[in-house]
Amino acid sequence: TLQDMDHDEL
Amino acid sequence: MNIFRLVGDLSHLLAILLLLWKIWKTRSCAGVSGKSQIMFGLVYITRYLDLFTNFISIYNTTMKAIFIAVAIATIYLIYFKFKATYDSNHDTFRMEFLIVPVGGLAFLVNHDFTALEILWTFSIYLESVAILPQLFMISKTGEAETITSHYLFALGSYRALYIVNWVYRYYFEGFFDLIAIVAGCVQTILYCDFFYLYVTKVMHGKKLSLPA
Repeated sequence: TLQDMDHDEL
Repeated sequence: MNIFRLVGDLSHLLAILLLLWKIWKTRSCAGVSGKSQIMFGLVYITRYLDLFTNFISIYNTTMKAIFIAVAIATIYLIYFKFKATYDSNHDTFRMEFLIVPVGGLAFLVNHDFTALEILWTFSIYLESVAILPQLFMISKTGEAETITSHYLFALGSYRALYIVNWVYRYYFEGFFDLIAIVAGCVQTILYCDFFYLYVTKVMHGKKLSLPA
């Protein structure tokens, strides 16, 4: 599953 | 974005505004751990370094700016403006005992060995233990002002809601970030005994006092 590098959570 | 994360962010915003308001209105930071606030300031600064480089959304940028600004304002009130009311005798938790191991762990366990990612990881790990000096201070003084307990309840609830957000995102978006999840669970577990005291005491109009 995706480990998105640009963290979109605060 | 989902409702759990949105309510979590708003609960987080409420918590930090509540603390700032309490210190400003009562002109006192009695019962507030300056060390926890310094560590939260460090958490936001190291996590939001991408504030200008990585635009996600207006909401994301605005909230990051507010968190950093409120954290700095709170630290300023505690250590400068209302320094006379800062209870340093009870705020004795050794921050280095948290920052050094967390810094080391961020180097060892991360998603990507780059400066920004290691700082983000450091921030995530640090946030999970940043409240310890505050909880330690309450255990030493044996009580907390009601407004401070509301602050802690809102702050603890934010990460608990994030856990629900991560469950939601796993099932509906196939997204999960193990580092954030593990640290978030540790963080929420640290609030458990406080949550118990809050629900059994503060919600019944009593003052939050730890059994002596």
